[in-house]
Amino acid sequence: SRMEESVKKTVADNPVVIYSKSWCSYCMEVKALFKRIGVQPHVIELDHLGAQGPQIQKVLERLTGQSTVPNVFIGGKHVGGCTDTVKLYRKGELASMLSGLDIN
Amino acid sequence: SRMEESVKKTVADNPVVIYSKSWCSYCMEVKALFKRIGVQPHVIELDHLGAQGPQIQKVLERLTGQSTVPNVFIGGKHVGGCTDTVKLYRKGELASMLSGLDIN
Ligand SMILES: N[C@@H](CCC(=O)N[C@@H](CS)C(=O)NCC(=O)O)C(=O)O
Ligand SMILES: N[C@@H](CCC(=O)N[C@@H](CS)C(=O)NCC(=O)O)C(=O)O
Ligand code: FES
Repeated sequence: SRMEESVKKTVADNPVVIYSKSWCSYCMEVKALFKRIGVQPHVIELDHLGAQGPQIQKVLERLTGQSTVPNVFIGGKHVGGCTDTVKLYRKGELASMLSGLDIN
Repeated sequence: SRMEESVKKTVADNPVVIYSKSWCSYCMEVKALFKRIGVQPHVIELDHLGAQGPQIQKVLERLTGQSTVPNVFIGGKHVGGCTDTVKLYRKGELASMLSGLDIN
């Protein structure tokens, strides 16, 4: 579908992508984490997209198996949610994933 | 208003009250915390109440100054959100707040 292609393009074109909801504390946490390590993620606030928001959330579920936000991609790869991203950060693996990329 | 009276009655009649949204991870965290310490909170899922949910959230904001969920009350007193409750727990103050109450 066109929406599926648009999501695939977004995660391919941006080193770090977060599908988010602006009022969600877990999404705030993961955005703050990337900011703390000096990385500017490409953030898509699903609650700012009217009817498209739930549609994109469904596409993400089809593509990643994950129906929740935040939905995080690094270097085009699906990383997971807030807990997954924080785990990678604590293991030092986030840094290595990011070092391989061309970060703005 | 009648809704305001209903909220006041709820927090007066129940030792631990959580105004929550069922899909919110911060709300899940605070519910799990009380479960872990063996306390059964009275949970109101605002997203299960149709049009009343946002109205109750507005009443809570008027009563407590807090517009967010989770909104936690212990012994009729407004405690705060997830972060506030976890702080009290870590300081050992949650236990003392609860010990003074008649917990089911
Ligand atoms: N363990 C997951 C939890 C994800 C989760 O439950 N997200 C909630 C919001 S905090 C959600 O997407 N709920 C359904 C929705 O908002 O559509 C994580 O760390 O990201
Ligand atoms: N620091 C607060 C954060 C509360 C917060 O931002 N809650 C969000 C959901 S995680 C909220 O209520 N957003 C507006 C809404 O859902 O109406 C806490 O620990 O509870
Ligand atoms: S909506 Fe509350 S943590 Fe995501």
